[in-house]
Amino acid sequence: CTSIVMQDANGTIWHARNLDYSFTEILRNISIRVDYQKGGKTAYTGITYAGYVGLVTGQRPNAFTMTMDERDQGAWWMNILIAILDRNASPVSFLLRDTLAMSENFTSALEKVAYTTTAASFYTIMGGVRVGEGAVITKGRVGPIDIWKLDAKSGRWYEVETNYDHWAPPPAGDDRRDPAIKAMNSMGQKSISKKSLFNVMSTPPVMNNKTTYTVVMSAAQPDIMEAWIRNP
Amino acid sequence: DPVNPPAFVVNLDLPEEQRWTEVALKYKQLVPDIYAIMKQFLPDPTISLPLIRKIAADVDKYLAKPYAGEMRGIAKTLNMSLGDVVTCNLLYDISAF
Repeated sequence: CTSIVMQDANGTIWHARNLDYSFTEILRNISIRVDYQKGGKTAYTGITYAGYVGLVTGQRPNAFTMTMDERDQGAWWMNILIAILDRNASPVSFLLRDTLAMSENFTSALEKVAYTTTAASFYTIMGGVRVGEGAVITKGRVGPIDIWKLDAKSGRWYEVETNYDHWAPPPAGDDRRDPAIKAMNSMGQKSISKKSLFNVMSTPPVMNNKTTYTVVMSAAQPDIMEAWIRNP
Repeated sequence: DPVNPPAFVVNLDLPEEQRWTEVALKYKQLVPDIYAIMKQFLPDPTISLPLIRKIAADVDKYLAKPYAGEMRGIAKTLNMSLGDVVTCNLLYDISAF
């Protein structure tokens, strides 16, 4: 997966993601957009797969956006044991949906994701509605390993997360980070739009044979949210 | 050309078991196939599957609301075992290592 959170020249936060996974062809066929409604009003929106009740891509309108990228650390049996033994440990996709359902703003969402015990480690990429509200959380099972916040004043107007710790070099055989950075720099902070972000996410190998869908969203402009099923 | 995925409403005012009925019925032909394929992706299935079945057998104890009820509803609509639905919904947590 590749997720990018950014702040445009006007201070608006944007968020884009590609979801890459195995079983790609069939997942493309069951990709859906879901509006979760209460009292006839959309409380939050997710892009997911039919039959999958958790969320790894979602937007709470006028509050925050969030995506999850896989982080392969630890041992599978430890993940299951934690799920069985620790009643407070949440499956990752359930935690993201809970956060979209319950947290009312970027700060409370970040706290909830970062400090809830989870069965597995992962990356959460988040965008809010105010200047500076963007972050990549590298989450360990019991708490955050790192919280990397946008800092446009220092030149960090975007952050790219794929499936590797941002402070370490990506493996040579799976470097989607540097092509994404190159595409973002080429686009520029003043040229951010739904179309330009779609183009960034369509750049090989940011988009690749395992990409099932692309999403562009902006919590402050909830109508911007759009998903596309990809067939590279 | 890229196309937008189909859009659905999940009505959170409905009982958990009924929320995904429309989606499950629409994808009734595809979802069981992907569940079957995903099961092959499990690490060391002779060990992991029994552990997952333990969670599925007492899903209300191990998984918080509303997820247990929603997965029960999907399993019922698709006429599948709850264990298969739980397995695929926990696939990330099992396979991220």
